[in-house]
Amino acid sequence: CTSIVAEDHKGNLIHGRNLDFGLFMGWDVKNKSWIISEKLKPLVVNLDFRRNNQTVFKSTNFAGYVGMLTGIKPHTFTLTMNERFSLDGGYIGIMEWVLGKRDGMWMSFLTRSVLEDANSYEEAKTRLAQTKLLAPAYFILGGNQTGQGCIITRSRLLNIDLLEIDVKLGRWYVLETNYDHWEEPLFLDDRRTPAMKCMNQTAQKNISVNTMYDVLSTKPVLNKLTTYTTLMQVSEGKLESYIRDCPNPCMPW
Amino acid sequence: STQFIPPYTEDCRTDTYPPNGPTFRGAVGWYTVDLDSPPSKRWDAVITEKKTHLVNMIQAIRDLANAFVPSGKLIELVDVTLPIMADTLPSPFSEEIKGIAAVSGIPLGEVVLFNIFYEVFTV
Repeated sequence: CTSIVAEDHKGNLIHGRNLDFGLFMGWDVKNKSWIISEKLKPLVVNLDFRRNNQTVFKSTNFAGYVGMLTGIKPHTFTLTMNERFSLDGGYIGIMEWVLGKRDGMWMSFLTRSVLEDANSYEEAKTRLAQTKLLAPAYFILGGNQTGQGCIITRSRLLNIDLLEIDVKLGRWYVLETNYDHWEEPLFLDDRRTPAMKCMNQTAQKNISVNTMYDVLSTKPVLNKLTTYTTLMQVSEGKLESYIRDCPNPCMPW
Repeated sequence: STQFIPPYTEDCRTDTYPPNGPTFRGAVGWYTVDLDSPPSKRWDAVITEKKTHLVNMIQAIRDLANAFVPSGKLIELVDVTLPIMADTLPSPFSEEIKGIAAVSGIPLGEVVLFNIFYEVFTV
């Protein structure tokens, strides 16, 4: 996965993401693609969650999955999550759950509850940072004011790090793939460097929905695992998503 | 250097929006989920339309599991134990997952597996 929150030179926030999934879950030799990734693509849907006939939040989802990986609360905040690998992972959380220790939350149930119930960027940030989880994760959150964009690095129990946009420091965007931002990514899976190179090449004065889509369409940020790309503009309350392909030659991950 | 290996990597793309060409498979349809309706009914419209694709995806996961455990015991384990876990999941997720299983006809355990896959995948 790759998630980006960027602030343009007028202070607008744009949130984009590629949802990559299906690694090592069966390779289709004939079509040179991952089996589960290809099976997920027709299941991609955009959802408008409504209460009292009013939109509460909108999301890009896989039909049949009730949790949230990508969503927007119009005019309030945008949220995506990326997988975080850790030895203290989800299987420990599942074992604790089975053994009756149920004070943690399932990751995508937390994101769904935050999209449904949180009423501000700050409230969303607090809940994502402080709620106990069954599995580690990265939460990438965008708000509706200048500077409101952050990456929350979570272990199962703790909020390990919070990296926020700081335009004065020249950090006009935050970008997360699947590795802690203070460490080098796995040398065989460095999508961060190409993505940041393209963001820097685009520059703040040119960032828009269009150019964010360009960055998310550049190989290996786009790869064989990429099922969909979503672009969100909080000030307009807009979410749009596109099912992706990565014709050969293309990186398997 | 391992990330600069053209043609598997490339210079930063431009003018890819609006989406077009070989990296754009298609747009995504919109559905409404009514949070005022009972949790077990909220996903009926989506699942009714996407049922065939959902069944295909679950079958692909079944095939993968059987590739690892040809006896089918792994799928049996999922179908026996995960329905029990469904009852431990918080509301409204538990009822929504049961509603999806009922509409799609997919065994409840396998719908639960799909919904907790992020935690399971770390295995």
